[in-house]
Amino acid sequence: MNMFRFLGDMTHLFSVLVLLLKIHTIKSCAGISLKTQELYAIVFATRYLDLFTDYISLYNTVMKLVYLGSSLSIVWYMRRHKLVRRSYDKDQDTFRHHFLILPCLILALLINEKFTFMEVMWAFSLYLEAVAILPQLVLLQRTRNIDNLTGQYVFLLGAYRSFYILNWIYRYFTEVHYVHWITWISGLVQTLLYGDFFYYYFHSWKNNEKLQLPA
Amino acid sequence: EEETASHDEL
Repeated sequence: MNMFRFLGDMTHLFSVLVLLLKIHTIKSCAGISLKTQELYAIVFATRYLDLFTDYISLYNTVMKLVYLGSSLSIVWYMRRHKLVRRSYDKDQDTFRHHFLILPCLILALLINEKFTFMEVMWAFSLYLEAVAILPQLVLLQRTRNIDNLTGQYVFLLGAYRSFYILNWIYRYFTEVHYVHWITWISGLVQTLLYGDFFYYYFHSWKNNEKLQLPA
Repeated sequence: EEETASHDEL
């Protein structure tokens, strides 16, 4: 475990906790895309299939349970909780995320590290995670005025994968035969998708003005 | 050959 990866995991954990905190305290999910949350739940469910078969470390297992639990509870809140679901603007959150799932599945069947169920599911979860933020970014463009917590949530989510890229570079140079093209390319695409959001986020932060994304 | 050992990253 190197510093970059630990920082990445903590940033990712913090992004999820910021979101859960927002939903739980103000009982609102305004500005949050349910589609992205559902995609993340699928990402974790398909990536952590080895939760009970491969024990790597206590840290690894605990973090998997936390990610699974938090993403499922966010989806539950946004779908079932009587107060929270009222603040979900479904007519704005219209990204057809089903169109993301099938191509990722087909790609995983074609490009994987080994043609086994677990490895195909693992590759699928990486491809899906790379594009899972799209519904949320589209929703931000639509709703324009982004409240602080949502902006912080998306920023932290983008930052976590950036730390992971540093982790992969570090591991490439320090570990023999550490090569995972699938992970690296997916992670790079994922981070690039946040590019313009980061640009506007830093601008709003620098000029100390409300974060506005161009229409 | 990329090792397909268990994936140790989250």
